Amino acid sequence: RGSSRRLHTDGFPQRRLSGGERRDVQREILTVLGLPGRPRPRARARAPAAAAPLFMLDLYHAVAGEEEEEEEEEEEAAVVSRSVLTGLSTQSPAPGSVVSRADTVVSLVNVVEQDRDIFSPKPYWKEFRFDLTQVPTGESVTAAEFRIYKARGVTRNANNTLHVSIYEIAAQHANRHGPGGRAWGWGVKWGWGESDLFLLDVQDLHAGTEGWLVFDVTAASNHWLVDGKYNLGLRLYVETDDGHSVDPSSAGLLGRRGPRSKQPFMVTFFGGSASTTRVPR
Amino acid sequence: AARASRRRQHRRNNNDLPHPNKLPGIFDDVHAAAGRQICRRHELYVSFQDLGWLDWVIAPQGYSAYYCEGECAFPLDSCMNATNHAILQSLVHLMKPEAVPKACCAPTKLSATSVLYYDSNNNVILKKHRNMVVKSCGCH
Repeated sequence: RGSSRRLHTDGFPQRRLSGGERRDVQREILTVLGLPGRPRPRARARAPAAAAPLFMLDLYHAVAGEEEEEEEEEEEAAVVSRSVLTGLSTQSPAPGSVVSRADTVVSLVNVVEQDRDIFSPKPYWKEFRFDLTQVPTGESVTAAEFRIYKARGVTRNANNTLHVSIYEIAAQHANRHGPGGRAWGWGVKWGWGESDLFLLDVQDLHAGTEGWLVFDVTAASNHWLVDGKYNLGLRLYVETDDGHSVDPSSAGLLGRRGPRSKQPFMVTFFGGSASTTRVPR
Repeated sequence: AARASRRRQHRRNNNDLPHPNKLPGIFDDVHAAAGRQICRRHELYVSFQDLGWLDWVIAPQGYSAYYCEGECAFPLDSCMNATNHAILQSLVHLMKPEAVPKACCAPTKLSATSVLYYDSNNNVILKKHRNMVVKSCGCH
């Protein structure tokens, strides 16, 4: 309130910082936090119901809980068995060991999605390509997951078995434009036709299953981080027991057009952060 | 040595050092000689709210960082987490206070803290930052 000295709650006088000093203080703390500058997320990000923040908040509480456990462990010198993180949220997060070994966990939400649906020739698929620009450098990927929500979907028999498989798009061929092919984002021309695919993970489930599906895409993530040009995205197929291709949307797999709390995202765990050397003043 | 030992006997009575099982970091107001506190951990809360960062920091709203402060005066009892060197330095300081300073009260154990935040692309990042929280203090 105008006075140059303000009494802080503990009774010690607090010096009022000048504008420049305040900026320096913030910059120093951001540097300690390993941030080049103050992030400025778009306002919409503050909507609480988005899937990735909800998942990451559960992960945060799990990690914070572990940090407290470790402190109690050391002080009481009691051996506390490391509890596996299960059932924390509607989504079961990664196993405890992956989380606690990671220095950084990044959830990627900016994704370009393309569907080959029932209005196109079979096989049907969904493709997802994530923006990796904000991924920390100097750290290696210890695990990466692709999370997509499956609703009930259009199915005659909820007990039928579906095989959901995830591939890394390893390469795309030049003349792959089929009739009606469309250009898509990221400056890369996408269209139909064959690409080189690398199988990452498969899950078998009932047609009536509802909930989050988690696929291990660590191999692809490692590949993308070697060089961004390899980031051609993920492709998801759904097939019946007798090999018939099923439109993923009809099977209930929600893409970017689903509710915010059920949109697909990726979670990448990084470890071995390079120690940030402080710039001499 | 005899005279010294009698003087040491006399110092221990009014020095009122804490009982060994009262470790630094437990918030008693323990006083070394002449009312000064022995080396111990003090509360220090870093508030992201005060920094005006809650538009991008999701959790926590701040965290307890603590700091170390207090005397490393002779004799450095076992409860002061003193290094061997600090013990020797405090002895030399006793003899030559002008030439050699007392040992420093500093963190002997630090732990990590995690911060969950949005980046500028609305990705959500959970980052563990090591050596951010003082767990125990000692004389160095």
